[in-house]
Amino acid sequence: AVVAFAHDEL
Amino acid sequence: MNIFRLLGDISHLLAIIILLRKIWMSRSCAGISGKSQLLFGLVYTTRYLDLITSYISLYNSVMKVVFLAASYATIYLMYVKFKATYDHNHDTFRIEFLVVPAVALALLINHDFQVVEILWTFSIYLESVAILPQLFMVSKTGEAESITSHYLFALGVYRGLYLLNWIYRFWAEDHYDLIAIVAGVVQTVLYCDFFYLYITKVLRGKKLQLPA
Repeated sequence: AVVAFAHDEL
Repeated sequence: MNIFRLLGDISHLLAIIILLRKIWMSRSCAGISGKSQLLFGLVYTTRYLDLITSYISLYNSVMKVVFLAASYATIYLMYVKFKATYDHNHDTFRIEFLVVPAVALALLINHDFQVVEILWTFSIYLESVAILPQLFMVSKTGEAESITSHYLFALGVYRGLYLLNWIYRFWAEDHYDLIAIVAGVVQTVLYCDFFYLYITKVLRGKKLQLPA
């Protein structure tokens, strides 16, 4: 699964 | 959170602190590209707007605030407090050549055509090339102070470690973000020539000096 919008990185 | 990302973030933080400390202690920003610092300020601002819209973790929020504050502080020191020491004659890279293509690419290639998402994408593209004015300045003067080299090294290592983080996440979490990965590879590659000089010269106690 691609979690494209989880910008959980800095 | 994995070890590569944590070390990457620490390296990123270290780079920013090295730079701020150098400017503060020497009361000078000689050899530092103000244009790269302005671009990084723009990168953090456009990426961390989501501080208001989405909460990820305390770690995430605190780091974002620290990066924003440190970036603005660096810009303030360079353009206001120690303006007289700013070496603008050698800081001549045309940043519109980086900003305009980054805007265009963000509008064309993004995950979703929404304001916050496009700003995030723009910040990823711009970050990958934001160091170019600084590298251009080093190549123009032909040298860099050791402390400036340490800063550049820590900043390069940061994105390199993020690449390992993305490989790990692809394998362990089935997660990948092609926009971040491609831009991250470009960003890391831009530092490669510098890494070579850093390892062969600066780590052996010599000044980073380019062949004439």
